[in-house]
Amino acid sequence: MVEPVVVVHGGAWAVPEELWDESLQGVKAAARRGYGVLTAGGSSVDAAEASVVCLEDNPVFDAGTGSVLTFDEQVEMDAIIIDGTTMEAGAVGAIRNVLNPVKVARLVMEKTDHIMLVGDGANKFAAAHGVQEVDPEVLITSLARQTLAKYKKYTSTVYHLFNKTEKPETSGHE
Amino acid sequence: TVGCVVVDREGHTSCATSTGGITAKMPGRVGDTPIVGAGGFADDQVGAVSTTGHGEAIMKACLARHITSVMGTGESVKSSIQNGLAHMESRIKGFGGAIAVSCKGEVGTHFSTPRMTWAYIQAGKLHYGIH
Repeated sequence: MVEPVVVVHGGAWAVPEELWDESLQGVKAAARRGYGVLTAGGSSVDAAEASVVCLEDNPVFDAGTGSVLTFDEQVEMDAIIIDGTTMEAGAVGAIRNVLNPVKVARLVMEKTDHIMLVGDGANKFAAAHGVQEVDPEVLITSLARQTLAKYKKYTSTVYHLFNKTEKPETSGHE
Repeated sequence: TVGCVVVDREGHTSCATSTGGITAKMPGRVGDTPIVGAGGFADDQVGAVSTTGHGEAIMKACLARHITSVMGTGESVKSSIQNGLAHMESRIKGFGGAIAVSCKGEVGTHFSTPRMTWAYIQAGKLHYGIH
C-alpha cells in the first residue's frame, strides 16, 4: 500500500516577483484539485489530468489560457499524458484554439493507436471528439502580448546595434 | 509549462505536462513537452516525472527518462532529478526543472533555473515552494 501523492509544477524559469504569490496560489489549487480526484476514487491518470487542466485554466501559467505567443503572435500549445501502468501515452504538438490541450492528449491516448498528433490534424481530431474550438483571443493575455513586444523590441535593438543594417527579417529563432 | 505527477494507493503512476512553449518561438516549433522521455515519463516499475525548462536541451538530454533511469538504480528521487539536470547542464548547457514521484510515494522537486513553483499533497498535508 502506498501513501497517495499529487505533485505539480508551474514552470522552471525566472518567475518575476510580482507573479510569485499568484503562481503559488495556482500550484496549491492544482495540487488540491488532483488530490481531491484521487481521494474520491479517481485513477492516477484522472488526477494528473485534473491538476493540469486547473493549471491550463490559470492565466498566470504558460499553458492553455496564458500561453506565450509565437513570433507571429499566435498560440501553439503542446501537451502529454502517460499512464505508468500500461505505459500508454498521448500527446499533441502545435495545437491551437483549445482551452485544454491535455484533454486532447488524453483522447489521443485513449481513442487512437498513435502517441502524438500535431497541428491541423490535432485540431481536426479534437473537433471530431467534441472538443470545442475557442477564439484565440480567449487564450491570449496582455502579459503575453507585452512579453512578445518587449522581446521583439530588444532583438531588433540589439540586431541594429551590432549589425548597423535594416531591421532583421523575421528570422526563425528560439 | 505546467505539469503533474501522481502515484495512487496501489502504486499506479502517471504524469501530464502542458505548455504554450517559449515567447517568440517559430511557428510550428514543438518543444520537449509532448515528447515521451523528455517532457514526461511514467512507468509503475519506477515512478513518474514531469519536466520544464529549455525545451531543446530537455529533448537532447531525454531528461524525464534520464531521471527515471537514475531512480531505477535506487537513488533518491531528488538526487535523481539533480543528476539529470547536472547532466543536461554539463553536456548541453541547458537549464530547467522537474518534479517526480516514485512508485513507493517518494517525492522530489529540483530546478537549475532561478525559480520553479511547485506544490504537493501527501497524507492530506500540503507542501509548496518557489525558491
